[in-house]
This record gives sequence, C-alpha cells and structure tokens, in this order.
Amino acid sequence: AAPVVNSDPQAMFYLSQFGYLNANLKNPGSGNLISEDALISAIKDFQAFAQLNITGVMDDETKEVMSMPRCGVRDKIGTAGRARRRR
Amino acid sequence: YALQGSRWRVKALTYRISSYPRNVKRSEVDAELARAFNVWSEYTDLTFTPKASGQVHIDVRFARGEHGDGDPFDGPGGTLAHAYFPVYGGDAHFDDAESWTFRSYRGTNLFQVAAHEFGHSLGLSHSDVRASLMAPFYRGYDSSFKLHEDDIQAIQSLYGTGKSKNKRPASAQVTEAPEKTIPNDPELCRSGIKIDAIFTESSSTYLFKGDSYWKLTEDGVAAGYPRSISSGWPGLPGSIDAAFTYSKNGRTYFFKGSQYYRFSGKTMDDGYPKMISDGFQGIPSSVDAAFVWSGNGKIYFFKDGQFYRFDPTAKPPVKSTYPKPIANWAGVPDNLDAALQYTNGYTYFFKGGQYYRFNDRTFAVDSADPPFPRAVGPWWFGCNTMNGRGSGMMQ
Repeated sequence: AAPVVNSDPQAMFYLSQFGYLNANLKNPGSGNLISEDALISAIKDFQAFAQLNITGVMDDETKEVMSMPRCGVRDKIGTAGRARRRR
Repeated sequence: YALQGSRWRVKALTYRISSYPRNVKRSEVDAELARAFNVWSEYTDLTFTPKASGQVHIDVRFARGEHGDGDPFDGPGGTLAHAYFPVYGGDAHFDDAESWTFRSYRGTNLFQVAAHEFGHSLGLSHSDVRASLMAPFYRGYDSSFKLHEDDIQAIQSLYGTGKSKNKRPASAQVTEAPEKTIPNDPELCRSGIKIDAIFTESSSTYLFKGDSYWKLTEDGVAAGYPRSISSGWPGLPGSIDAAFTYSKNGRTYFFKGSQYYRFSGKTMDDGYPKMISDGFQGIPSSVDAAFVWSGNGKIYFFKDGQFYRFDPTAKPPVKSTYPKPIANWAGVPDNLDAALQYTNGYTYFFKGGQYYRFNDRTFAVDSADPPFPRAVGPWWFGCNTMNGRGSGMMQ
C-alpha cells in the first residue's frame, strides 16, 4: 500500500520535527513538496529506530508509537557522513 | 546508544534550577533532580553541584509554550521536555504544563524524564534500545528503575568508568546483592533433565519446565523457586517450546506450538498471543530453541536438525537459503531442548541434562577441561557437591 503524501500532516510534522524528514513542515503547504519516496523512507527510518515492523506505511503500530509522550530532542541529529571529517 | 559529538571537558559540573514548576514543592523538585543527576554520577567520576548564584554549567527551567528558545512546548502530553547538548550549553527545559509527579503511576515521573534530559546535557543522543533510559519515548513510571547497560556504556564512553569509585562488576551484568542459593532442587537435579526454555531478562536468568519456572543465581537456583508460570507471567501457558529476550526492545518472546507471546517485563502485551506465521514469518511451529546470537544480533530458531536465521529488518526476514543443518554449528547436537545467550557473552545449548558452551568467536563448541557437553545439574543448578557453575563458566 502506498501512503498518500498529504493524508497525514501530523505524521509528516512529527517526522520533520524529530529529524526523519529533511523539510520544515511548520509551513503546512510544504507537504506538497515532499516526494512519496522521501516520505516512505522517513517512515521506514522511524520504524527502524522505534524497533517496529519496517513497512514504510503509517500503520496503527507506527501511529501508536508516534502518539506516545516523548522527549523533544530530535532522534536524528545529522550523520557522520554530513559531519566534517578530521584528517 | 548514540553520542551527539560533544562533551564537557570538566567532570565537576554545576547546575541551577532557575524556574520551578507550579504546584510542586521546591524541596521535592530539588531532591528529584539531584537524584536524576546521580543516575549519571553513579557510573562515572562526574559530580553535580547545585549553585544558587553565578555561572553554572546546566541551567534547569520549567516553562510553558514558547519560552525563548524557538522550540515551544505543546501542553500536556506530546513533548515533555528537551535539553541541549554540551556544545549548545547543556540547559534542560521541562514543560510546566505536564503533571510532574514523584514515585507515582499518575502523571509524568519527573525523576525519569530529568535523568533522560540530563543525558542529553552530557552529550548523549537518543538510543534505539527501547528499554534504555535514552530511548526517546516515555514509558511510564518504573518503580524499580535501574540504568540500562546501553546507557552505562554510552556515558562511560564519554566520561570513563569512574576509577575512583567502587564500580559495577567487570561482567556486562549489573548485579545487586548476591541472591541466596538453594542447593539440590529435587526436580532440577534429576539426571537427564529436559528443560523447556531458558532465557535472560533484566540481567536475571530464568528456566522454564512444565508449569514451573526457576530463577538462576550465579551458582545455582534462587531461594523461593520453583514458582508457577501462571503467577510469574500471567497469561502464559506452561510447557512452552522456547523463549528469548530481544535486547533491542527489551521484550521477551515465548513460543508454544503455532503461537507466540510477547511480554514487557512480566506483563503480556496487548493483542497476544499471535500466530508465529504472522509475527515470525518463515519460522515453523513447535520450535525447539530460540536465542539472539551475540555474533550478529540476529534471532536464531532451532527445530529438529535444522536452524533458521530471523532478521526483523530484512525482507523476507528469513532468507530462502534457510533452514540449514545444525551441523553448521560445530559440535551442537540436533533436537535441542533449549538455548541461551548468557550474560557472559557465550551461547549455551541444552539437551537431555547436558549443555554445550559455544564460542561465538571460533564458531565451535569450546574445548575445555572438563569437556563439553557437561552435566547441567552441578554447573547450572547447584546440584551435588560441586562448587556451582561459576568457576567453569569463567574459564
């Protein structure tokens, strides 16, 4: 099942807020600019991090974990690949 | 665990609570936050000193909504708090709209959330180990909170092990006072004993047989056992086939026939049991043994003369090249009773009153004196006069 990009703005905001989607979704219109592939990839990243079944789909289990109270610090804070390397 | 990339250069850190929550006694907040800092100082040489005036390393504030850092709080639920890594100042902010509580199942436990946030203040990012303190999700009040091994490794990788203090044992396990051991349990000390399952959960090793279970100590069986499975793990039937605890989410999985049961601690998760064919696609019914192998973190299932490797992150989770013959595990027999990844890192296989210690580095059953297989009674259950299994296991 393919997720519909604009169907769940809350989930997209969540994925953006915690570092899974590289987009600023404080502007609601920017959801239109996110490709389906990017969204699926973000959902998969979140599912992998939360130890859920990796489906790429916003299933009930994923929604349930996203609704849990949590820390406001991003889960993804930049990867080693993006970091400046020491010689 | 994950590190953000910055840390404090000094180990004597200071903090101040510059804004307190409404409707909570200041003295209680002071005590809980000091306790939360102590979670980290217990395993390192870090010290945390409250300071009433002047500059401090970590400023702690309770605030509502927008509070000046561009990252507003969202009211009750949702995000509870946030904190800044050392490179950004280390400050910790808590949402004052939450109902902060102490030692209560109601509201949100301040101690646990603060200990988590202070982990960020010290340089730790979120961990993907669900049972760790640095996992991002709040799981409710834990009356027997203990810092997870994942968190200990994380903080010690930044600040060392704290040589000046009396630290935890060298083994990966964090132990409390040694438990009283009862020798010569009549059921376990029968020769040729066939056990159903054995697994380690929260640093304790449990053995299941029929409708009973035993807790194992370092050198035998803990006092007060056996107990009935139905009293210890409500909802779980007797005579299970296999069990393991998955360290990545801290949950224990039990297998019986075509079904499996998932437990968080001693509580069965909602919606269980489920069919093995649904949750563990590619794994057959009525398995003999299951464990997580330290060599790669994957889950292995054994049945008759074959084994299956299950990788939850792969599609399909069991490759088409499985099952494979158990003979691939040099020295391990067919038709096992149970298997276990023990706290010392070795994998142990059990069959008909004997056990085999598998060396995950040489990928073979260890050659040792006395050789494997050995009788489980004296080495695992404290039977007869032999001095427990401890000495043998440590070789």
